[in-house]
Amino acid sequence: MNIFRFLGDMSHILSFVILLLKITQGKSAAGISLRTQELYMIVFCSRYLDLFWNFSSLYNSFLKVVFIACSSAIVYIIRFKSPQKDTWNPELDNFPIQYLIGPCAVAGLLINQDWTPFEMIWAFSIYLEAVAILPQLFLLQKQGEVENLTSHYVAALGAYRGLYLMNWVYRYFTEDDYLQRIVWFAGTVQTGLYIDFFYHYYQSKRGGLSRPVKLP
Amino acid sequence: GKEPPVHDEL
Repeated sequence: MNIFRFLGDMSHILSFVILLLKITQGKSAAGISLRTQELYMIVFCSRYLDLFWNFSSLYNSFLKVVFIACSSAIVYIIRFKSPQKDTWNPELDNFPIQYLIGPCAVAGLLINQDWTPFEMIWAFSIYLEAVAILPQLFLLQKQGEVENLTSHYVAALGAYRGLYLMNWVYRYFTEDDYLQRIVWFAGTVQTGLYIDFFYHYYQSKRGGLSRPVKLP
Repeated sequence: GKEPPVHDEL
């Protein structure tokens, strides 16, 4: 464990807290992509199958349960709970996620760390996480303006993987034979997708005024 | 033989 990875995990937890607060207190899922939340649920449920045999640390096992529980709760609330379910707009939030899941599944089959079923599923979850934010970014693009809490949610989510990139650099230089090309590649793509958002997020927050984040 | 990869990160 190093400070970058710890801060990354805290940023990830913060993103869950912000989103859960928004949809439970704000009683609205407007501006939130259910598609992205469904992808995250698939990512965590598939990657953390090793909950039952990989006890590398209590910290990991605990957070795996937290992430599965939170992502499932968010999908449940937006899909089934009133009044949030009525604030979800299927016409707007209509990114074809099958075009993300399919290629990631093929990639997981072909490029993985071991030819075992779990390793293929694990690689699939790493690739899928890298692109899971796309439906959310498309939804924000369509709406042009980003609601304040939503902008903090996306920023925390982007920061989490950006901090993980720093963690991988740190581990590469401090540990022997540390090699994780799959997560390095996917994590770079994942963080890259946020660069445009971060630019607009920074511009809108720079003056200290909480001007709404505008996406062109 | 190669030991299975250990995933020590989330």
